[in-house]
Amino acid sequence: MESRPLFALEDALGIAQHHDAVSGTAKQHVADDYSFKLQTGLDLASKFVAKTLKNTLISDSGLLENLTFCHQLNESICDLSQDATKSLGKDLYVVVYNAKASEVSSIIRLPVSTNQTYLVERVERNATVARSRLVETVQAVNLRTTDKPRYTVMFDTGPLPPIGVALFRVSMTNKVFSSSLRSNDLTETRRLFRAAD
Amino acid sequence: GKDVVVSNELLSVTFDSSTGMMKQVFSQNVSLLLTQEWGYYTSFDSDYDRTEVPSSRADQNSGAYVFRPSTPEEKLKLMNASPSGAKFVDTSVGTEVHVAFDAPWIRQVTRILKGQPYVEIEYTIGPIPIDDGRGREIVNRYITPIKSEGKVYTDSNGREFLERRRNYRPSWSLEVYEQVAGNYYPINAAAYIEDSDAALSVVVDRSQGGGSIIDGTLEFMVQRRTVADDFRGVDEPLNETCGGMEPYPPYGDAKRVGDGVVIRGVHRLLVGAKGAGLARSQMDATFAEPLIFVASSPKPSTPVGAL
Repeated sequence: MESRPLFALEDALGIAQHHDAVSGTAKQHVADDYSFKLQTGLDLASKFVAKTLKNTLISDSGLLENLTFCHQLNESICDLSQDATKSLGKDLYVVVYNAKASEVSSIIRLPVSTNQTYLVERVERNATVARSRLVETVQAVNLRTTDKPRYTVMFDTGPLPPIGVALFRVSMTNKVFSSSLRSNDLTETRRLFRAAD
Repeated sequence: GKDVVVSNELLSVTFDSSTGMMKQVFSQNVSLLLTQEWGYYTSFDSDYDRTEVPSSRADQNSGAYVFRPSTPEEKLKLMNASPSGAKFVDTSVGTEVHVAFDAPWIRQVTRILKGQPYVEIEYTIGPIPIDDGRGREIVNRYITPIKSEGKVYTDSNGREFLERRRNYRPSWSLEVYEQVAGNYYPINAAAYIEDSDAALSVVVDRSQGGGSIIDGTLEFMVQRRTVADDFRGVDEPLNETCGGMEPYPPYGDAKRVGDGVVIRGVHRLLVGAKGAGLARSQMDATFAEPLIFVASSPKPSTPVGAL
């Protein structure tokens, strides 16, 4: 009964097994209907998963109250992270869930509102901070050239446990970023110049 | 005239500093000349192209059920979009190369990321212009000197790789009418070409059509927009406008509004000795990206409690 919110997504995925959904040979308004059903299911499922993650992650504090799934990261849009980084007053928490049965490391790209320096900390067991580093923002690639410029914070998660989660805290700082701040304990990409031949 | 070499622990990529396009990749002790081009096939439309082909084949348009480029000559040649500017951006997790093209609806970011064994190509396509009344099928082609001898390997089911041979079918003798469309296959996870010296694998983040029309090349159709129906049952062209239809529900003469959909996708390129192993190493990670949830809390916030 707890996982009833997942049924809507299951239903929508079942309906989308129809050959014209899989192959794209449906009329446009039918394709719209498939996407509507899938998005409705996704919305319900993501709320359920967020609540489950919150309950298993942080048991006794008001933290992560508004934990939500970022549906439009592929469009460099995430309302909550952009809202939380408009001013210095809030901390942003990022929960990364690895669905694979093997350890992976990934690069997270998160839209933020302010072109500032951010401190990224990985929060481990008993709320100790395992890794922290300062990162600068990069201008996001907007989906449409006419969109307002946006910024992205990018950080490496380090090893994510198999079928597990990692928690990060991202805080805006008012430090001005300079390349000397680039921490050298992480290997960087290097750029060389040489003649065309 | 200068090249830029960007490298991480596992690979190094040489870029043309003015166009921002790749020239060469060195990875897993293999050095491979690798270039790339964007272009499109013009969709076959019997209203325009009927005279180019025998009358017996003059009606079949390109559309939802059928992919068919417009004219025989064009079949082998992409209408190229050339790069018009590049920006190299250092980030905290790697280097990005932002490339703009003379077709403003094609944009690309090439990423070399810390600790990742692949070159990530992120493309943003659209809205595809149709004001000249012609449909376009957008293709990204990777070009190498690999002596693939007409062979390409595609997964079709997300698991096994099948050998595909140009202008050939294993179970009947094929008469080739469509040199491009007849050599396109479904690619749901990855495709690769290889010879005794090198292999190029490309892992896709969504199902696409693609193939190897010319030796040493791999191409992927990343987006399509047609303006003619292919008379196979949908009864409308592939023309998503991103604005919906009016009046809605659209039965009969509904009018499309909006200027066209914009899509964004990723190709991950791996260079090495064996194509299958390269592809296999990234298929799962590309299919099951970590899920990201965010929350905010007023400062000072202390993450208490046990994970």
